[in-house]
Amino acid sequence: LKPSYVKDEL
Amino acid sequence: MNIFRLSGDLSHLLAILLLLVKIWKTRSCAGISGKSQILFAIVYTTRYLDLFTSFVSVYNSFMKVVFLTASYGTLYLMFFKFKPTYDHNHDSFRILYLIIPSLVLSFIIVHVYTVMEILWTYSIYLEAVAIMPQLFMVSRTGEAETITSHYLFALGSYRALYILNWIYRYYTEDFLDMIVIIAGIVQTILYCDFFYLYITKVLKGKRLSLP
Repeated sequence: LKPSYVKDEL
Repeated sequence: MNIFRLSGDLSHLLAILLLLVKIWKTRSCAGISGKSQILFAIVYTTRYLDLFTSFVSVYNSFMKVVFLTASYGTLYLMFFKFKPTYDHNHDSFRILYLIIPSLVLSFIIVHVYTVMEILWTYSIYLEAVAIMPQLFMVSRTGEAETITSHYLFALGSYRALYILNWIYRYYTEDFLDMIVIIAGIVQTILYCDFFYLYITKVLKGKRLSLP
């Protein structure tokens, strides 16, 4: 799972 | 990036620009909730503070700047340039009832305790309910202009398309963020009643009016 703090959406 | 995410973003962009153009062309913001627009400005501001801290792509940064600019532009048109046309008597939803609980929730249910993360989470929770003053206004006046209906449909579709994007990302990338998914589902559910009216009335060429 990707870390939740990777914010790559808008 | 996948087709659902891209469609969602374009739908979101269309909604925001549609509203700006409508207000500009008609020189009026009648029927538009200034309170929802204030909430959206708070949403974009708290979420896109990461413009200064993290870079994802030119596309992401560009869209963030467009959303922020359009949002503040809308506020300017509503509360300054065309202020006399703002229908504040019908815009009577108490937004503190949305602002405070979202803030409290973002301190309780959050992935990581950092200022940026709490602000991001707050923006997600607030966005989920930010349309309520607008829907309340439509229900109070009992009608919405066709262009306002298109705006609401595009804005509601955006999060619904994002839900498809999250399902897709779960299977293809193992990406799962329950905070944004649950909030996105709540946000989409709020539009369901409106979607029904839009499909049964507006798409058949009728004006959206409530019985």
